[in-house]
Amino acid sequence: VDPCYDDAGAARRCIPDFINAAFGKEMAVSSACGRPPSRSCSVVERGDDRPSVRTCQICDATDPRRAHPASYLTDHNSAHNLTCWQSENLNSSPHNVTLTLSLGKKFEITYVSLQFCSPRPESLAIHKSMDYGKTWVPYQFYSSQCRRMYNRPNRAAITKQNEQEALCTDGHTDPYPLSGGLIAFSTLDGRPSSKDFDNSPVLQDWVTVTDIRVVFMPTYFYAVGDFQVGGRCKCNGHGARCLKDKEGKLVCDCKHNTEGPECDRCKPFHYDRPWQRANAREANECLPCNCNLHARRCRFNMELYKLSGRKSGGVCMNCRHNTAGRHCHYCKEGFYRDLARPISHRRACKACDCHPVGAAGKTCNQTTGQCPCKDGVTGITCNRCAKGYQQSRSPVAPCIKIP
Amino acid sequence: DVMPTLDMALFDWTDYEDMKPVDA
Repeated sequence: VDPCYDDAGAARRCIPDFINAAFGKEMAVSSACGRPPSRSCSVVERGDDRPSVRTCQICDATDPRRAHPASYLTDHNSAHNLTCWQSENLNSSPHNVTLTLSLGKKFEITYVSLQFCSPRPESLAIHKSMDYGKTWVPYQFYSSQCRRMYNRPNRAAITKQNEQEALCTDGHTDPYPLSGGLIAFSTLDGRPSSKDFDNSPVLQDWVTVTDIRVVFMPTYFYAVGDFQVGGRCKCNGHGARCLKDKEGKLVCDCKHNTEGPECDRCKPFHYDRPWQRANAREANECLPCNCNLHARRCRFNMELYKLSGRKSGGVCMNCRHNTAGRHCHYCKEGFYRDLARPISHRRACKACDCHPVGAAGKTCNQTTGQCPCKDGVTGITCNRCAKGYQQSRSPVAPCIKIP
Repeated sequence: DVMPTLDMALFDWTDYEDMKPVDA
């Protein structure tokens, strides 16, 4: 069963499964402990009113039992065997600790979450890129001092005017719990248009990412056990899954006559209406141009589309088989329609075949095939003298009245 | 009555050489 079509074969919106897009992907980290082996200490809460204890451990990147590589951020997250990435001890480093995830394709994400093995940072910034890391924009800030750290107000109100703006909140910045604390950013939570997401290009843009970067501040020692990015591969409602192409790049398996990495354009010859994203009510599939089997290429014309009541804007190019018109729906000059054949037939247009002497021109009536006859000449091709006329010797006046 | 088709051989092309079809 193809989720992009209903039982009757009609197109309907289809979307890839909701996944943790970070799972199994390699993250770029600015810092990882263990080269050379180092010692780090942390305070562990034991609960049940028992006092916390300070524990120290060695991080050694060459010893699998003591390594804390970046791959632990996106591996299988098990409560019984929590594996943590760990930074170096960076008390004196001028560089921030950053984690960068490249998804390799546009995704529409719902949340970003980090589960800490260390105390949570006092400040944390999430940035996103929509162009594979070329440019970055702020996505969300967490800080106990929003104004000082990020020059933003704490917990600003979200209105329809600033839905695409990164906000700052002092939530999630408490260092307690000392281990296992969570920071979770919901991309749509509290944004007014999220209830009408299908009709909000602003929010559709807001949730679109190719890369995510997290920056911890201040520079310190951090450990994270799980990094998740919840969302769907972006196919604009025209694909139900994403696959790797020949070059190993992730792309949508596009349906509804669409193509492109995100099914973001119409396939060639499917330009009868402009490309549109699918929504719950309309699949908005790309429709083929109607060229009556006489053209292989067409283009979209917005003026014609509007004039047709937003129904058809395709214009056929290079009509063959002696046809003409935006749909190759009539015969070109010098040819007429053979009504015994459908217009889609390759011989639907016949040559006028006007008589070189009897006809006054070479162009016939495109519907009837009647050539323009000289005075006293008759017949579809003007090849006979009319009743009461006889052939003369003059090619200029081939038929003359019988005296 | 169906009239006969024009007979190209009957035309005098002397003054109209430029109008004369190749097969006339």
